[in-house]
Amino acid sequence: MNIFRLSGDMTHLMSVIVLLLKIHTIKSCAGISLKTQELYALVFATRYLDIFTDFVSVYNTIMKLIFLATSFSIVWYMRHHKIVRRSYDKEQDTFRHLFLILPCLILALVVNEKFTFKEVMWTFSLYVEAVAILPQLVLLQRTKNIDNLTGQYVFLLGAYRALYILNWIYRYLTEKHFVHWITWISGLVQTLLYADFFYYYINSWKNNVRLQLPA
Amino acid sequence: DIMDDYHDEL
Repeated sequence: MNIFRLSGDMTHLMSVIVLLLKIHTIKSCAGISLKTQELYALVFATRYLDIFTDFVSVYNTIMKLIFLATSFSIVWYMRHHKIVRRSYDKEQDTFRHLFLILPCLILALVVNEKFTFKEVMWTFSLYVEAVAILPQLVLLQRTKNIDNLTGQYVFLLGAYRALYILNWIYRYLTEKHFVHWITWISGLVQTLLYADFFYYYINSWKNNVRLQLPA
Repeated sequence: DIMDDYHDEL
């Protein structure tokens, strides 16, 4: 474990807590893409298959349980909670995430480090996570009103993977054999997808104005 | 083994 990975995990945890706070306290999911939340639930479900078979550490197991529990409960809230579901803008959140899932599955079957069920699922979860934010970014472009919590959520979600990139550089420099192009490239693509959001978010924060994404 | 060293990440 290194400081980059730990801060990356904490940033990721913060993003999930910010989202749960928004949904649980103000009972609203306005501006949040259910498609992205479903993709993240799929990411954790396919990445943490070995949660009970391969024990890494107490920290690792606890964090996996937290990410699984929070991602599925957010999907549940947005789909079934009688008040929260009313604030979900179904008409705007129309991204067909199946068009993201299928190519990721095909790519994971072709490009992976080992053709085993667990490894292909792990690789699939990496590819899906790389593109999972797309429905959310599309929704932000459409709905002009990006409230603070949503902006903070997306920012933290993007920042965690940027910190992971520093973690991979650190591990590459300090550990022999630590070379994993698939992880690195999908992590880089994921972070780059946030590039323009980061640009507008930091500018709006510096100029102390509301976050507006160009149409 | 080597393959699993990065499966220690979340």
